[in-house]
Amino acid sequence: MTKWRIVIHGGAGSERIAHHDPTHEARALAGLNAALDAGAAILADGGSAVDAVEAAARVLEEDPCFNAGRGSVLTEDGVVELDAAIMDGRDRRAGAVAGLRTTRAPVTLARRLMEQGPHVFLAGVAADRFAAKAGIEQVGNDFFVLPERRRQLEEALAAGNDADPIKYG
Amino acid sequence: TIGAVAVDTHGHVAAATSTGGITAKRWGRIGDSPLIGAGTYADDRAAAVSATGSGEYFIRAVAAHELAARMRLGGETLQQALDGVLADLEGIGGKGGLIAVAPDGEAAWGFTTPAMYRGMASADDRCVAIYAED
Repeated sequence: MTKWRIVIHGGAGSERIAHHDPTHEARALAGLNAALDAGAAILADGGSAVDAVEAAARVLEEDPCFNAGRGSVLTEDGVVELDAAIMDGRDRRAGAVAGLRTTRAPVTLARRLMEQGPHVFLAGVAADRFAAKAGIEQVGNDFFVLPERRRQLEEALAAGNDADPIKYG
Repeated sequence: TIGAVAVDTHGHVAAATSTGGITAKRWGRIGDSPLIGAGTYADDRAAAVSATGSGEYFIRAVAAHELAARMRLGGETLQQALDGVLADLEGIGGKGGLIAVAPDGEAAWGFTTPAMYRGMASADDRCVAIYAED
């Protein structure tokens, strides 16, 4: 029997305290632990690696500390566009989505594609429509938008071409 | 960007990545995260990988698949392959981080930015960290 293991990331950043909130780091560490809890509980119970990575990713998508799902960065137009992918090492099945605006759980839509197809990769509002038909929760785009990300967008637009694209992780 | 890689008690691996992209993104730009083989890849013959960083470079380097290929075809260990891909990325001007697990239960991470939110857990241990010096 193999020793189970889960590893997660919440983004690579280039600035200490790029966020204007001194509690951000403590909240982010708590979010990382919550994601590890979700994945480890499945693996410790003999569950699959696919279930574990989807569960951990869902915790991080819902956590406003991280640039995914709720709390994502904003496009230059001030909206959130979401991308996600999931892949199963057993048979290299995969699902991927890009440019979502109303699907609350991007990684869950990617998994639905991986398991039921008909395609590997869907993009844009048509992908949101596919999710809605599949019964995957839809929300208004403002569900994903946080004031701190609006501030960062204004900062990035003011910096123009000098903005560091991965400053916020 | 967030990501998770896992190996279960049956030795199967999986990877997931999810992102909002980059701040002030325009023109429908899509980065590496949803591109299978660039920001997300899983193959029981080698490893499961999730990436974060300057997406255009991870796309060009086909980073996640490259890490698995270095192991499967080049015989590198998980950490050697991960470090090699990060060095390759730096060579073309990219920066960021990778997390990976192998079917034998090995796990690895690495990053070329000052920080990467990261965590690791198994039946015996657990850690979370943000900065390189943490």
